[in-house]
Amino acid sequence: NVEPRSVPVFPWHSLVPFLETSQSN
Amino acid sequence: APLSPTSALPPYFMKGSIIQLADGELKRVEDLRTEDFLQSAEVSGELKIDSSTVERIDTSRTPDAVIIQFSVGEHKAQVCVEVLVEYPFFVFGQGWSSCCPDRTTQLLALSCAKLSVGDVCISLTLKSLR
Repeated sequence: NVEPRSVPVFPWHSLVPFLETSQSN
Repeated sequence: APLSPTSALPPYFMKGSIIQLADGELKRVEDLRTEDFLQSAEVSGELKIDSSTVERIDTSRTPDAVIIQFSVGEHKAQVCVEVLVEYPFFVFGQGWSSCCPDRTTQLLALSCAKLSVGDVCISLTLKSLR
């Protein structure tokens, strides 16, 4: 009997940094 | 020097972590390719991929950390970030790379290339930014 366990899923954009320093509109 | 605990790194860099692309596809972090980021940015509509070139890599006063100077985007904005030596960046056409690949592999089981000056990394920016 294998207990189901939740596996975390991460969004793709969490893997790469925001480096841009410009001000937003 | 003692290894910094893996908890110092986000869990999603651990080999086997499930990553969801913008179109809903699921991939393991170690299987991601440059195209996955480019296509996801296209689909997202809000985010844009920037090219960030490594200009300098200096040692930091913080133990086990370095200061990386990037030239970011079309305006070549100079940005410095301080990261742990094992922190992985995604290099266009090359994949995951860090300043200390052996340490990254040891802590995250994620195979990694050596990050070097001149490497072009993937970074994000909001499309709404000027």
